[in-house]
Amino acid sequence: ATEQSSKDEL
Amino acid sequence: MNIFRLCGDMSHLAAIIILLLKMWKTRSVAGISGKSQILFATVFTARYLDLFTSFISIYNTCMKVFFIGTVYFTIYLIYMKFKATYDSNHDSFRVEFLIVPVGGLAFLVNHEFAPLEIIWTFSIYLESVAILPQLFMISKTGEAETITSHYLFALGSYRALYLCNWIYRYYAEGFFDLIAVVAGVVQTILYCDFFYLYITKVMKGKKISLPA
Repeated sequence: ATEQSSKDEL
Repeated sequence: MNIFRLCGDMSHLAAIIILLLKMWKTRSVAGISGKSQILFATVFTARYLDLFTSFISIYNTCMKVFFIGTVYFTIYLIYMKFKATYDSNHDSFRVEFLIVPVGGLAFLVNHEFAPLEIIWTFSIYLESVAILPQLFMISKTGEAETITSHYLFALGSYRALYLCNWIYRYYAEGFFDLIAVVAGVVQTILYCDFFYLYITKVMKGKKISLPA
């Protein structure tokens, strides 16, 4: 799973 | 990526395009708060510092470049090109009352006490209150142009859609970021009275005029 974080959000 | 977040980003994109169209077509920034735009520029600059260090996707990079580019272009239009139409008397919200507490909170409440994390947290907290100078300006002038109302509706909807995105991610991926969610809820709540005015008035072709 991708490293879960909000950083992939704008 | 999920449909809620995509719609949220498109709504955010639409808001910025509506704002630029209003300024370019009317060649005026009347009713637009330059202070809010400066706060948004600070939010994007602080949040997208990883623009060059971490590549997530073409979409992510393009959107970040577009958001940063347009917000600085908006500031240029307000404070330089269409400066004569900028209503600084009504754009009098004391932004230091926002930046100082938000900066302090980012130091105290974050996921990790590291520079990039604190700066990211600061951008999340700041974004939730960045619209206040604009809403304050509308309450002082007592009205908002219809196009400005559309801008605010799209801007408010973007974070409301992100709340749906976080609900979806919680149930679909078991992912949850309390800081982003709480700030997003605060940000959306600040638009509620505007949403009410927009739906009861603008949708019926009337202009928004506060305490009528």
